[in-house]
Amino acid sequence: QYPAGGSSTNPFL
Amino acid sequence: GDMPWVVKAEEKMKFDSIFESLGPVGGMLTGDRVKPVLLNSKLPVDILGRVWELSDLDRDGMLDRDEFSVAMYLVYRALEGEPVPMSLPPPLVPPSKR
Repeated sequence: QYPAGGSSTNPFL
Repeated sequence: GDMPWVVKAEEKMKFDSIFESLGPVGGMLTGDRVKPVLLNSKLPVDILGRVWELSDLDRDGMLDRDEFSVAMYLVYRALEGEPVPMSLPPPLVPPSKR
């Protein structure tokens, strides 16, 4: 769901 | 579709005024702006994380005013004791995103 190695777009994760 | 949005006009006006009070840039609020508002609800962080997942429909890490209304709607319902769904029910998807 998220780019590999990228950061989450969810500020609560 | 022509399904009515569950966020009614009166509630939308309230959510829009909160949205504007948070200082959107280019019509968008970043996670940093929205997070403290949702934390104010005192709901568990895992619930708020799910609220964010369901609200940020384009997964860009920011909420526009319709996405923000979805987030606020879910938070208010959760505070009334309704469970936050695992996926967004079609009537909750803003008409602009269908």
